[in-house]
Amino acid sequence: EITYQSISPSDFFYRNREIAGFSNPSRAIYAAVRELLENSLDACESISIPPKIYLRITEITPSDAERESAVYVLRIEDNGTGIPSEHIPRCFGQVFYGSKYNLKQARGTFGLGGTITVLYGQITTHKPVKVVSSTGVEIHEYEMMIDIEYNRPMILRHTVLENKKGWRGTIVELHLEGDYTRSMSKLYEYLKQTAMVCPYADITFVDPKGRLYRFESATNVMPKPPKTVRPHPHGIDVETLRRMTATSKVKNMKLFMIEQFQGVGVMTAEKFLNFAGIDPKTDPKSLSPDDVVKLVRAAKEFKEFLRPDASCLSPLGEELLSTGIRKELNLTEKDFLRVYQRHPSTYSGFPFIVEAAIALGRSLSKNEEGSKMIYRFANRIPLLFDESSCVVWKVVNKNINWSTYKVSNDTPLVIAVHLCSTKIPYKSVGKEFLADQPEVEKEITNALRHIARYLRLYISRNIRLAKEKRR
Amino acid sequence: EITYQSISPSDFFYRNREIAGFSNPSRAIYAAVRELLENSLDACESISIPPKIYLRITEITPSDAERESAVYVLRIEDNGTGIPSEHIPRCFGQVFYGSKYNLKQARGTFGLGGTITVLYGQITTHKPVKVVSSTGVEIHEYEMMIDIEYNRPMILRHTVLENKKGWRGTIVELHLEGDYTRSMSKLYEYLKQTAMVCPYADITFVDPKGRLYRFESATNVMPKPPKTVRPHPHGIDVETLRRMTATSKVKNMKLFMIEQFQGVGVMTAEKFLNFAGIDPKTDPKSLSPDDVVKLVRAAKEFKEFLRPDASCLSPLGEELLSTGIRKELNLTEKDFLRVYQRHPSTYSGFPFIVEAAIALGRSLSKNEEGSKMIYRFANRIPLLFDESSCVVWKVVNKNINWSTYKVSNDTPLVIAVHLCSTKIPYKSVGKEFLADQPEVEKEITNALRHIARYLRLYISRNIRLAKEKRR
Ligand SMILES: Nc1ncnc2c1ncn2[C@@H]1O[C@H](COP(=O)(O)OP(=O)(O)OP(=O)(O)O)[C@@H](O)[C@H]1O
Ligand SMILES: Nc1ncnc2c1ncn2[C@@H]1O[C@H](COP(=O)(O)OP(=O)(O)OP(=O)(O)O)[C@@H](O)[C@H]1O
Ligand SMILES: [Mg+2]
Ligand SMILES: [Mg+2]
Repeated sequence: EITYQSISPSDFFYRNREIAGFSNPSRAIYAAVRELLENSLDACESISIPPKIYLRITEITPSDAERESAVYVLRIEDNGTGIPSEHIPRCFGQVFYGSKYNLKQARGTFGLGGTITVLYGQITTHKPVKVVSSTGVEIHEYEMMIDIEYNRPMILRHTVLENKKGWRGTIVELHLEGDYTRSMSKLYEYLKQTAMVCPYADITFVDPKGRLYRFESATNVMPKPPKTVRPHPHGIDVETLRRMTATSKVKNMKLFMIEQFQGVGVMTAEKFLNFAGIDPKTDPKSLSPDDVVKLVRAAKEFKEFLRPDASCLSPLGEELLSTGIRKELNLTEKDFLRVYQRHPSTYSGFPFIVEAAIALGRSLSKNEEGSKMIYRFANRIPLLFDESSCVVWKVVNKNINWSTYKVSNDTPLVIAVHLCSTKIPYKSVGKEFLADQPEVEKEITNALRHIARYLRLYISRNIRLAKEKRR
Repeated sequence: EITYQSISPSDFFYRNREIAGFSNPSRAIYAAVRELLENSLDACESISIPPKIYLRITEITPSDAERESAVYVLRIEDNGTGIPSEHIPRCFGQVFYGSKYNLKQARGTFGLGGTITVLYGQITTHKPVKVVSSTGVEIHEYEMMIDIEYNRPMILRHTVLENKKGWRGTIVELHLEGDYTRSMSKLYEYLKQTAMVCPYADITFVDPKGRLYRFESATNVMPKPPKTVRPHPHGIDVETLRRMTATSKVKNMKLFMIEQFQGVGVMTAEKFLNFAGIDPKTDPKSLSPDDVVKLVRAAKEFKEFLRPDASCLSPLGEELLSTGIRKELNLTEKDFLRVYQRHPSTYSGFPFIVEAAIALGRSLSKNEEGSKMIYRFANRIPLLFDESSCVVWKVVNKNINWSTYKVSNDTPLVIAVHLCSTKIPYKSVGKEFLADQPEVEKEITNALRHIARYLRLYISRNIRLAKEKRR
């Protein structure tokens, strides 16, 4: 009389789609656009190609007095890597499938955003998704749906087309129900903030009313791309170590430490294994569960590994961040703008970098609620919701005493914080706010305090000039 | 050079365990206790047995100067339904497996809490979990671990024991690393608030220091248990309808509507199908995708289905909620306490009930931050974190003008809100805060305003008495 059952991952997110960000008709439009745009930007940046993205939302069934949602076709085109034919169906038809499960900075991380977007479109309109992609050779066109109960794609049609122009990239076209009018302002804000941190991207957006929004690129300079790295010993746990010993082919623990981890040289490996009480000649496959636990504990406490390698990160850099902010906020030379990039830091063995900026100027309007205007970014993704639950908001409103920097409640201040990491401490699958991880919080606080000292000089100078003028 | 891979659901939550609530060593202890306790309470209530739960945390490896976390054994015993032997391994060793995927109120809903707790213990200590359970016949003892890469249990040992006393219930014992000292106060608060809404439960907790906390039951009266119901047409979407047509054996749509849905009688079925433009004699298996979409749209707009059946819900009721609050807040007869249960309402076809209470009295201390003390519950689960992101906080602090009820910022007010539903609008897998679903927000607002009117009378009367006293 109690019945037990299992459900597939797609079934889980079908039943709990609010957890993935698809909580209501207007939010669904926003979520769909962002998931697809983030995939396109990742694809271009991974081969250091300036993104050229064309996004269009077309209304095909209008809303009416009875129903506020309309049916739209959402179409996005990019000039990115393209997807190899054999992976296209699972990339969009299977939850927990993707290319971003490694230790390298990217917007994507969970392997479900694209699939959940296709799923949402399917359950509201019963229409298949069309994916056209090429890695430079032939063009593959798939028409498919998701078998939600079994978390697998159902291919309705697969056509191979000639690629005369040598096109490379991806086109996704799907139907979905939503409320574009309600989502409009957040959507526009998302695109604007994306342009702010990706000034090298060219984005065109045509909305259901036929209005064209063009975010032209301001530069062709792109940040240095990230590299995939091996894990750092500080982030190790029992399961990761167990998997490493299962796949490693080396015959002793000393070589194992050097092969599997970053930051471990010959001397360090020896020293660490002695510290951990493990004979360096031990065969990794012969470690007992207690040895594994001993190693994991020792790895967290051993102080002599090299600092985590930050080449897996790709901060924007002060130049690019400056360019983007100046352009999107229309700052003039008289306005104050200071950007600052911190050195790499780590939490739980994952490296991260905080970049921040503060801008102040007449041209900036105050946030409607009279609170400070905060722009939050994680791996170049603008975070627009749940501000008061985010560690960035906590730092700005609780950790920093702005009056000591001569900032009053009326000062039209803009604060921007960008966090890069191979593991962004998202508190939810919907990627809207960050957990108050102590090391991350400390870095954001220090970054803003550093810039605020220059802000104080600027404000003091303006006060002084104003006084002199009055005399 | 771009590698594609899939990961299992357990691997996903292993990599992203903060999303399930296991974000740091102190939070992990809290998450582990709550997930196991919620399972035990569900198990007892589902057979209307007053829960007798024994919870113990034993320290077996202390923390030291280097490492703040210690290793504990967490053990919980209940007198609930027990779990049939063939289901025990998957209940604790497979993510997305459980008995609560149906339309009936319960604390559990995702099918992953118990498994993630076992997973966390395993990756921090490499020790197996021990589960002992009986549904009244034999006692089954399992020692098992999770194969995280494949989301399946690994049974190390399975023993069948004689059950001389006819015991029925479940015992779970696992090792985990954590910081009990930091989690202590939240844990105690969680148990206290659980006792507040489950005054029929008897909970004993022995902590690592050997201190015993006993939450005795205040009554043997239990709320009327919920029943499993069929879905309501307002909540239908394309995927659910498609699955129903695949499993249904009836030959025409008229019988299909009556069989598959609640709130649909013979007359209503006919009327609705005409409204939707579908011939009542159509075979469900012959519906085209366009017909399915037409039906789903029409179902949302049709106004003449019966209101959703709230027998799938189990509110506490005003008596039980009163008892619990009086006991846990030590209210006296002179204090003000008013509870109120709203009629059932719905959102997206899911029924829900709001129960609320306001208490005011000298014995109540003010919340440290000077803000109102808010107790939030969802299906009898106390929500202790992320208060400012929760719709309940929004209602209390934004929707209600307390000064019109003669409440000042110094008034030591306690507000309790309990939401019951077959679909709680959790914003995250960690079950800590609720989305501001419009219908839910409206019901909470109306419930509190209703009680606040009585509060105003009480406060006015006290003011008047105080004035008379002074003359
Ligand atoms: N426009 C695109 N160009 C190239 N590859 C793409 C594109 N869109 C999706 N992909 C591929 O499909 C995979 C799955 O995408 P999906 O959005 O579901 O997950 P993800 O981006 O890896 O993670 P997340 O859920 O965090 O977004 C990606 O990892 C990527 O390899
Ligand atoms: N103490 C218990 N007594 C009886 N059954 C239990 C007990 N603990 C777990 N179970 C069974 O194991 C299943 C899985 O538990 P788990 O906590 O993983 O998921 P859930 O409770 O269904 O959902 P949620 O993830 O929301 O907690 C439950 O659905 C229940 O059937
Ligand atoms: Mg993605
Ligand atoms: Mg559970």
